[in-house]
Amino acid sequence: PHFIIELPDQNDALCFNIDHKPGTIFNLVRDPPTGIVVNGQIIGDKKIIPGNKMHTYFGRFGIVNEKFGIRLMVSTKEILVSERGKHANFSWTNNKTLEGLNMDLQVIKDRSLTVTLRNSVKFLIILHKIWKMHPYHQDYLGFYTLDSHLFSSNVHGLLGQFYHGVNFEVSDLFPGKDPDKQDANMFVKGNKLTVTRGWKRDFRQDVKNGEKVPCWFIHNNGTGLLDGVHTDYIVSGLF
Amino acid sequence: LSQIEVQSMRVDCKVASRFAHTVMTTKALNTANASQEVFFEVDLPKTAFITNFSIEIEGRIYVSEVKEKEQARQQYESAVSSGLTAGLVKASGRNMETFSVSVNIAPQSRVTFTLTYEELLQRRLGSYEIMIGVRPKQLVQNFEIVVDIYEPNGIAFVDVNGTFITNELLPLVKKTVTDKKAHVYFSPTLDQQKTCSDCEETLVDGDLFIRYDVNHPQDIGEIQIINGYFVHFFAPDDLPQMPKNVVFVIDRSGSMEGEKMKQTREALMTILSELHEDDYFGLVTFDDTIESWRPFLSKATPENVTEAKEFVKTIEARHMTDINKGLLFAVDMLTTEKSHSFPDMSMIILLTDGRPSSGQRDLSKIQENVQNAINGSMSLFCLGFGYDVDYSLLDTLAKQNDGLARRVYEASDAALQLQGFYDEVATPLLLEVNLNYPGNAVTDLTQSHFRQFFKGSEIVVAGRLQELETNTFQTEVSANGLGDQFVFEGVAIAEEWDSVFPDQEYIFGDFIERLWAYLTIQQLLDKREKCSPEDKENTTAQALDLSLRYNFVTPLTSMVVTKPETEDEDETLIADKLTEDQREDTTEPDLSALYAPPQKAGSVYQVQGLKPQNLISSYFVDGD
Repeated sequence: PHFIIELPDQNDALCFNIDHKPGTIFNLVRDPPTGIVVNGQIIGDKKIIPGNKMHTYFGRFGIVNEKFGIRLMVSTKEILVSERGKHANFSWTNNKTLEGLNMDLQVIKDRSLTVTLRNSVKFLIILHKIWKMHPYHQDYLGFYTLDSHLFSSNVHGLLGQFYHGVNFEVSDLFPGKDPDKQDANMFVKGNKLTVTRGWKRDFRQDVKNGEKVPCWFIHNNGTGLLDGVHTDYIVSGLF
Repeated sequence: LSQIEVQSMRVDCKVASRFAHTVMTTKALNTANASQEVFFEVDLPKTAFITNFSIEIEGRIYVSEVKEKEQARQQYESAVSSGLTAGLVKASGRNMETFSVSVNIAPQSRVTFTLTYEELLQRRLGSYEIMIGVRPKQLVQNFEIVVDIYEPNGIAFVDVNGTFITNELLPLVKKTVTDKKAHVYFSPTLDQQKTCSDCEETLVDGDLFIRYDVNHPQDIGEIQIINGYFVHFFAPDDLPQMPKNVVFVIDRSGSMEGEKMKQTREALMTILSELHEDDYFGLVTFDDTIESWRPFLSKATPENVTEAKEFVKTIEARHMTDINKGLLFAVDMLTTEKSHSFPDMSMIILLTDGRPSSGQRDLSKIQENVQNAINGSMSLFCLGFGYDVDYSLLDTLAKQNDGLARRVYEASDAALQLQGFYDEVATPLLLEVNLNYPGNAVTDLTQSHFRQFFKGSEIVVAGRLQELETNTFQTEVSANGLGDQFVFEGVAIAEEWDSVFPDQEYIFGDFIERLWAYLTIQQLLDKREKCSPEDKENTTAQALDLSLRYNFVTPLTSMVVTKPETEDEDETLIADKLTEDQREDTTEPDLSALYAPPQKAGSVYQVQGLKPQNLISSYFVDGD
C-alpha cells in the first residue's frame, strides 16, 4: 500500500510504501487513552505481472473502539458491525446511513464508507472496485483519516504516529537513480535519508482517477521515517 | 541546428480493438555554448485527439492542461487583442495535422518532448490504416517506431508501406504477425538514415502506413467487454450486394472550369464503368439551370452506361451555382421513381466546388429544404472540390441525411480520390441496421441504428455496462439485406484476455472506456450539426464534459501548453483541434498561441516540519 502523509502547513507531503507478504496485518492506529485501534490486512494481486514485483493493498480493516464496545470489520466484500454484543451486516451494493449513539456510518454504494466515532475521530474507507475478470488486480480498500484532532498525544501506529506532525528538512535536489526523478537528502527523526520527489494519488474526490499529491518518497518501507521498522507494526489479528 | 543533437525519437503506437494510442517522444541536447531554440514538430492523423503533451527540461516537467476552449481563450484574451499569436496545430496535407512547438534551451541542456494522441481506426475498403508521420529533419541517434496491434478476433493481414524519399528504408521495417498480435518495428541506424555516407541529410522523411484487417464474424459481430465498458464491431462482408438507385448531381458552374471539370468527367467515366448492372442511375447537372441526362433513372446496362458516358463528355462549365435546385431535382427524380421495381436503397452523390450564387442562397434554408425533401428516405453524399469550398455546408447536408462529406483535393489524383470515395459507398450490403441489447445490462450507448452498411466498412457501437461485474449480455442485430430482413441473436461474453494477451498490461486498462468516450464525443459533435438550437446546447455540454473528463483536445477544448521562456517567465500557448472549416486553408496558421501573464516558477525544497495547528492534515493509505 501507498502511505501518504499530507502536511498542509508545510505545503508538502511525505509518502512511502509498505509491502509485505499478503495476509499480513499491520497496526495503523493505536491510541490507548481513547481505546481506538485500527488494523489492516494486506492482499496481493491475483498474480504478478510478468517482469513486475508484487504489489500489495489493504483488503480488510478492523476498527475497534473499546470505550464504546464497538468493532467494525470492513472488507472488499462486506461491512460487519458489532456494538456491545449486537451485530449488523452491511453490503457495499446499497447506499446506507446508520446513526447510532456512539458511531455514525454512511455507505455510498460501491464507493466509500465514512465512519464517525462520537467525540473522537472520523475515517473514510474507499472501495476500489476492479473488474472481476481483470487478470492481475482485485478489489482493494483505501483508508483516509478525515479528523484526528481528538486523538491523544500517545497515538501511534503506521499512520497514527504522524497525527501530530513530523519535523523534517530537505536539501537541494540532485539527480537520482531514476533518470525521470530527482532525489534529495531528508533529515528526519535524527536520520539522513535519500528521498525521491514523486507523487501519489488521493482518491477521495475521484475514486477512479484520483488526484495527484506531490510528495517526498521514503524508500525501503519507510525506514528512517517510521519509528522502528515496518515489521514492528505487524499484529496477529484484526482486533 | 547542427548544434542541437537529437538523441532519440520514438513513436510508440499501441492498438487494441482498433483503438490506437500513440506516444511520440523526442529527446534533444543543446551541445552549443549558447542558448538555442529546439523545435518539436510532428504529424498526427486529423481523426486523432491529442490527450497529452509535456516538455521536460533538466528534470523539470511542464505539463499541458486541457481546458474548455472559451475559458482558455478568455484567460488569454489580452494577449489575443495585442496580436501575439502563432499556430501550434496546423493542417498538413489531406489527412494529417502538424503539432509544432519550440523551446529555448540553455547550453548543454536536454529537453524531452512527449505528445500523446488517440484515435479509433476506421475500416475503409476492407482495412484499417495507421498513419505515422516521420520527419525528423536531421539524423537521430536512436530512432524507433514501434507499433503493437492486439486484435482478439485474429488478424487477417498486415501491410506496411511508406512514402519515404527512397524505398531503401522500407526493407528495414520488421513485421511480426501471429494470430492475434502484430508487431512492426522500424529503427534505422545513423548510417542507414544518411542520404550518402558523408552526408548529414536524412532519408527518413515521409509517412509510414500500416494497413491491416481482422477476421470478421459473419453473425452478430465481435464484442469486447473490459472493465465495465464494451465495444461491438459489426462488419459482415460475405453478404450479397444490394442494388441501389444513385443520382450524381454535378456542379458545372463557371468555377468548375478547367482542371476540376476535367477531373470530374474522368472520375465519372470510371465510376460509370463500375456501376453494378442491377443498379439504377441518373445524371443531373446544374449551374443556374438544371439539366439531366435523362429525366428518369436508367438501369446500368452496358448500353445505358455507354450513352451516359457520351453525355458526361459533353458537360462543360458555365454560369452560376444553384445547389438547392440541383439537389431538389435529384430528390424528386428518386422519389418519383420509387416503386416496387426499383431497389430500396437510394443515394445522391453531389459533386460541387462552390458556394451557391444563384437561386436559394441562404445556407440554412438549403439545408432545411433538402432535409425536408429527403425526409429520411435516401442518403446524401457530398464531395467538395477546392480550398474555397463551403465545406461546412456540405458536411451538414450530408450529416443531416445519413451520408458523409469528403473533401476532394485539387491535385493530379483528384479523379482517383473521387473514385476511391465512390468505391466506399458503391456496394451496400445492408439497410436499416439495428444493434440492440435487450434487457437493462447496457447504458450510455453510442449510435446503434445505421441506415446503411457498405462492404469494406464497419459499424461500431460502444456502451457502458450497468454493473462492473456484468460479463455477459444479450445482443441482437437486425437489418434488411438482399431479399428479406434478417435477425441475429447472441450473447456477448467477456473474453479471458489474459490467455489471449498474457503479457500486456495496457489492454487491461481503460482503452475500451476511452474508445467509448472518443466515439461518443465524435457523434455528439456530429449531432450538433443537425439538432435543434435547444438540443444543441445540451449536446455541446455533454461533448465538452466528456472531452474534459477524458482529456481530449476536441473542437470544444484547448490544450494549454506551458513552456519556459526566460528565467522568470513561462510562456503559455494553446493547441486546438482543427475543424474541417479550419483545414480549408492549409497555407495559413489556423490557431492561436496566446501569451499569458508571466508565471513564477514555484519550487520549495527547504521545509521545516511543524505540528499541524488549525489546518486540516490528511493521513491516508491507498493504492494506485
